[in-house]
Amino acid sequence: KEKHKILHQLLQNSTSPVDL
Amino acid sequence: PEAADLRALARHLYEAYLKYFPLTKAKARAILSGKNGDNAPFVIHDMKSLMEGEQFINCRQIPIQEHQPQTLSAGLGGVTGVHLGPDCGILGMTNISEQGSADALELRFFHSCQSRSAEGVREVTEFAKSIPGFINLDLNDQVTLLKYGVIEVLIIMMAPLMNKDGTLISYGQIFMTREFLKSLRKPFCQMMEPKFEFSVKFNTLELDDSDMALFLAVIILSGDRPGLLNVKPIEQLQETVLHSLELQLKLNHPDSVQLFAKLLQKMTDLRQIVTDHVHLIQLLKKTEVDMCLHPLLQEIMKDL
Repeated sequence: KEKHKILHQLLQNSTSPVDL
Repeated sequence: PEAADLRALARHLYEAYLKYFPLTKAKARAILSGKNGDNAPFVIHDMKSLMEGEQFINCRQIPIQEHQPQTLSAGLGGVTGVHLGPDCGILGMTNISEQGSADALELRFFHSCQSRSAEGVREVTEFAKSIPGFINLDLNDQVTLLKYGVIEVLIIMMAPLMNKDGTLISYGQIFMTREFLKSLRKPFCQMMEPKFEFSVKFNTLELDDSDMALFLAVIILSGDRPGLLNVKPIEQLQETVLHSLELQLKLNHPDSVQLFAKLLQKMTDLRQIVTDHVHLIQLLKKTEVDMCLHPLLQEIMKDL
């Protein structure tokens, strides 16, 4: 899970903005 | 009733596609053929025009008063990379400091491309989540499907933005010529040429945005990606989308022989393009000391 932290975030947070 | 369900799925994916992807094929083709009114894109065809247009790369809206005077007329025949004046490109530069600033400019441009790609990954992720059943898959499998599918999807999404002479970037506001991309230093110059070759052939299939939406979903739902934990539900989802795509192509392109089969064959070509692309990025990491790869792209490309 740590290896794909941002992908996990993108998948789980549909509305909150993710810092790209 | 089954056909009605397949049509509903096609409509749903088309709506999601329109919602999450800012530049559609319809809009891109209008820009490329010079049919979008007076809004011709800014053309980048050499180092000088890259320098002038750099500040607008990845802007969603180029300020009109700054954009217009620098816009090179695309002509009534649409945007092409020819007849754009003398070449002031990198090959013409001999001065060492000029060469150094050109190198830095290329690297900055590459970083802009990375930012847009990372944003593209976010868009593709939102689109994937809209595929019925996708978010009910094992979360680890969702990650795997995206990791392996997202570059393929981004390459397919690039095709409508390209013609044989160049590509639209910056949400369709800039046209960058193929010749200019080929003139960049190695390995930057090798990055886009395979995508142009693929895209020119892919564009002859003449898919529209509603066909594209289904095709992208089929790519994402590939049950043969390495490390998937639970393949069966993925294959079941893909099977349904494939049926929907087949029906869509029959209705939308009744005279195009074997279009469905031709499209599926493209998926094989795509995998090779992604392998070569990742190889080039790995090469870049070795040759460009100043290069840092975007963390999201690092995640995707690691052990791909």
